[in-house]
Amino acid sequence: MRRIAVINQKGGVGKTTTTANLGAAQARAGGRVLLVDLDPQAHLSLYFGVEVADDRDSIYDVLSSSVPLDSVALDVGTNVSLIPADIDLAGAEAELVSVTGREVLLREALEPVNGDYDCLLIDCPPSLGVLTINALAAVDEILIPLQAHFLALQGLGRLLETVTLVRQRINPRLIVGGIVLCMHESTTRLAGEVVEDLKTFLDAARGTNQPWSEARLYETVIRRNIKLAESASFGQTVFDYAPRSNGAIDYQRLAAEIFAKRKPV
Amino acid sequence: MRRIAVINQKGGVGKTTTTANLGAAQARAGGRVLLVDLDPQAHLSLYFGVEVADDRDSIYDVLSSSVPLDSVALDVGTNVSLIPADIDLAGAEAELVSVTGREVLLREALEPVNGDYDCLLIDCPPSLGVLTINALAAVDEILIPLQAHFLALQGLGRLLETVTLVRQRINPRLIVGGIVLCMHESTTRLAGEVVEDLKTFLDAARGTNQPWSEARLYETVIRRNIKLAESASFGQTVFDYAPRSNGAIDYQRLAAEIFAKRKPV
Ligand SMILES: Nc1ncnc2c1ncn2[C@@H]1O[C@H](COP(=O)(O)OP(=O)(O)OP(=O)(O)O)[C@@H](O)[C@H]1O
Ligand SMILES: Nc1ncnc2c1ncn2[C@@H]1O[C@H](COP(=O)(O)OP(=O)(O)OP(=O)(O)O)[C@@H](O)[C@H]1O
Ligand SMILES: [Mg+2]
Ligand SMILES: [Mg+2]
Repeated sequence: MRRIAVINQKGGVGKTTTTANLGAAQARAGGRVLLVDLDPQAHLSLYFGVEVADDRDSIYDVLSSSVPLDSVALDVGTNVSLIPADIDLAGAEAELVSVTGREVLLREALEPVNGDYDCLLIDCPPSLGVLTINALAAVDEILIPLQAHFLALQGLGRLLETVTLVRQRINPRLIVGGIVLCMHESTTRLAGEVVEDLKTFLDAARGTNQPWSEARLYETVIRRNIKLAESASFGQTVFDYAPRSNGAIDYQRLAAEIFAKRKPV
Repeated sequence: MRRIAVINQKGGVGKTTTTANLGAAQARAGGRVLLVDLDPQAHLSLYFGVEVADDRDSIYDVLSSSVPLDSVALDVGTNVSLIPADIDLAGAEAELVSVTGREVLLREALEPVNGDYDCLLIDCPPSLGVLTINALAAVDEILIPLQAHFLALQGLGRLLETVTLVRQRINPRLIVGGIVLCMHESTTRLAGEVVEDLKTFLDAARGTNQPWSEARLYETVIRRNIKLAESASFGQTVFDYAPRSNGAIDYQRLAAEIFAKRKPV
């Protein structure tokens, strides 16, 4: 099972949109996909039109009361299962502070289902708190959605520091799989500058033992496309809502690139 | 002093861009402006080209060790002072958990400077944790930057619940001043739908005793404009970087609308 955390503490860069549509693209290609919503905003759940009723369990109950993960899984499309979030998750940060092994609760919960899926994607909140650490401990690689803007680039160093620490102390397999440019407007000068900065940074890491030494800046970019924002309001992925749009084409291509047999960098 | 928290737990909707440029617009109109960076990403500080050196104090030290606020204030432009953030702030959430009165630390720190400025703007992180509660306890009104997208609209209810609780338990003066549409693309159908939803929601609250009963959807919208994203990369506000751009025009208008003598709704 390919296990990927979709992560960037910068807000609004396309994490949820990428998790939903990359997952859907991989499912269309025949992969059995598990999506986990780890954001108290529960936007990935909303994206699939899911709102967890008060008397039902969500990822919060899996983490805080060891409810089995597969008992909260929902079937949200062909080959796609979702572990939904709800607002209770907002309390997890403070509630888990003194729980032993609080950082590996998700990894423990996922163990029983490892063989049931081909791919796991975790949508993370815009922070580097205990929920995001749980995601980093539970996966083998991270995918960083990035908007080619100045502010969005600044946080990258901090994110990579956190990945290095988690790899050193909790999850020795963790690597940076790659960076995908989202909401991309390739004609702007700013986008060009940011892309150059990124390439220089990644090239400088080749051959080192940093967790991002083999990270790639994916060739597929996700263009700005209003259909991607609209699809969420219908509780549909872009493939159901606007299958011939740039959004659908880009996420299809991204899935092909990410899930192709990995060539050496 | 007009005290405003710029807040929305949805990520990437224009909080930092609004705090920086609205503050600059008001300063250009002659107001003495104090900006506070309350986000561990420290993007407001970056926007003004400020990076706090390891041996200097920031808002973190004000909250955690009662360092006087005016001792960390930086002059970042005519009539504009900034209380910068740094990465230490990321630890505040966990560190303040058991501090007595942790939610009013910022309010207490601001008291000595209340008379020195005409306007206070606080840039909040994309969450509703203890830092954001500190901002809500310290101001009289909130300004909600909102992108007219489905996911961004969903979180509004949760934000208003938090405002209601803070008003009830900590800050009885707290109201919702208004909502400003950011990165606005008025020609999209989605934007039109979201705006209708907002107006209906706000109209329904008129005459009630909800904290948003007098909230307005500001007539000024901030159009999507790449100059706003570029200006951050030069450490300049849009007025210094591109004074004739839509970004400069829109924030100038917004300042005039927000800081005009308030007419009854
Ligand atoms: N390629 C795109 N083109 C246009 N709009 C997009 C695109 N990708 C995402 N969006 C929209 O931009 C907004 C931000 O995207 P999204 O919510 O996926 O980001 P996020 O990183 O998950 O945000 P958060 O930090 O709040 O979790 C959403 O309203 C989404 O619909
Ligand atoms: N009106 C606009 N037109 C174009 N780009 C914009 C506009 N407003 C903000 N931006 C850009 O969009 C991105 C998100 O804006 P910003 O960082 O201000 O949002 P935020 O709500 O503060 O994000 P966070 O939740 O991470 O704190 C930034 O790269 C910014 O430069
Ligand atoms: Mg999200
Ligand atoms: Mg910000």
